Amino acid sequence: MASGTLYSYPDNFRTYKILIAAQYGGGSVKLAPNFVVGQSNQTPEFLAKFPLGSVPAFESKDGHCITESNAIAFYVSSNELRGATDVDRAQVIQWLSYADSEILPPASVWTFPYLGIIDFNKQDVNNAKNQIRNVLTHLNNFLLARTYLVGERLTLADVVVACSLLNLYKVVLDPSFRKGFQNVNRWFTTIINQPKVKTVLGDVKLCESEPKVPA
Amino acid sequence: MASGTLYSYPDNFRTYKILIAAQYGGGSVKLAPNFVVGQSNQTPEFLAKFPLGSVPAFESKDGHCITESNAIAFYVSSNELRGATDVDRAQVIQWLSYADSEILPPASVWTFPYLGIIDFNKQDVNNAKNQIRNVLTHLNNFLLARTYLVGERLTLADVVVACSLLNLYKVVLDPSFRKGFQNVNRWFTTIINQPKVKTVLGDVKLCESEPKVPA
Amino acid sequence: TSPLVVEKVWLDKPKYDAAERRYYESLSK
Repeated sequence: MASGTLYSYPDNFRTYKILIAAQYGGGSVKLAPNFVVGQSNQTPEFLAKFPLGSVPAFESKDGHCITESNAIAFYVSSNELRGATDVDRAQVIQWLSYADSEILPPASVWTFPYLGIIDFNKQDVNNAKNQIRNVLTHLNNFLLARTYLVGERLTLADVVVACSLLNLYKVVLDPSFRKGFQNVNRWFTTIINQPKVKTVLGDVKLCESEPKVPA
Repeated sequence: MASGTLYSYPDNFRTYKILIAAQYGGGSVKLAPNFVVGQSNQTPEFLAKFPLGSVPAFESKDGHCITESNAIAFYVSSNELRGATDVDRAQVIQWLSYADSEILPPASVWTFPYLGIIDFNKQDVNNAKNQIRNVLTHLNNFLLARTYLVGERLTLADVVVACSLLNLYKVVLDPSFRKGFQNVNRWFTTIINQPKVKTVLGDVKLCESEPKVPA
Repeated sequence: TSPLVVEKVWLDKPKYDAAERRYYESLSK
């Protein structure tokens, strides 16, 4: 049961992963108050513990410092969430890698223009849409006869993959796009409505209409 | 002790990670013979086990299927290589994430043109060089008073990060560039000369002079 | 400001993935 302080932005999918995992782990993980990204993570005190200055960063009550959101989430998880067997644990790590390498890059390219973070580039967005279509097709086939990604219970794989899809579902996956992926929708709805997940995410408002290119 | 068949390209840092981990794990991990990437991973039999068709892919003797090279390496590792404590295991996962997100992208951008994989673009390569410089600076500071990345013995963190730096050291990090990172060089030399690592990598020939832009 | 502003996005990743795949497939043959 790991407790400690999490240095991160409050409303961010990387933070959600960790806080949800901590709900299952049962430890007390508190977001550092008054943490201003770009300032607080550049102070000598912060850099002494976390030399790269990157966030999220976690300091446990007994002084262990961990960075990288998947690693922190793993640390604050329960044993069940990490995977009950060696195979399950490896498959959890498999999905963590898959989320970072196959979901996150195209998800960022597709959603960031609509969030005003990068300029809209039609070709980049179209390529990203196709990659996400492939990801969702793969997940949809995988989840045809499965409730969870690893084994028969919720694991960190479900938490991390769901959090990686969160901005997609909120910002760009409008009803007509996502209707082709019913198994993924079923799985996603199951995950975000688990009580411990809902404690962190609250009510998740799904994208209602095709997103508009920002002015 | 995990044994099974690995479907992958024979001479590739992702394959090396896995084979080195298997040396420590003690199981029998064999590269599938006559596996032609681009053909063999598109057959119905392969796709039935590995729906994405991506490699590396691993099938254990008892039929478990795992993809993503870090996950496979984790699975075939020994318990010691995975990390002796919860904190160590989390820090191993931290370095695996770090390798994939901070090292691999600029390493690919810098080395691929010299390997003939992609066309040379001066600005991209220069940006990548700067990012690698930052990575090596961070590692160099971290390794000032440490022999290994996690704890006091070799773990999967060392194996994966070293394999992620392998092409850099072989292709583009000429002596004058790398002389600024003596702690990283010391650590890298230690890792590649561990007997179990050397069994897989053989003698690693480091870059001897500034790489030439390929014709 | 959104925390996503500091996310690093490798826009060219698909290009590099495809090039790497082609390279190893040609070596494999």
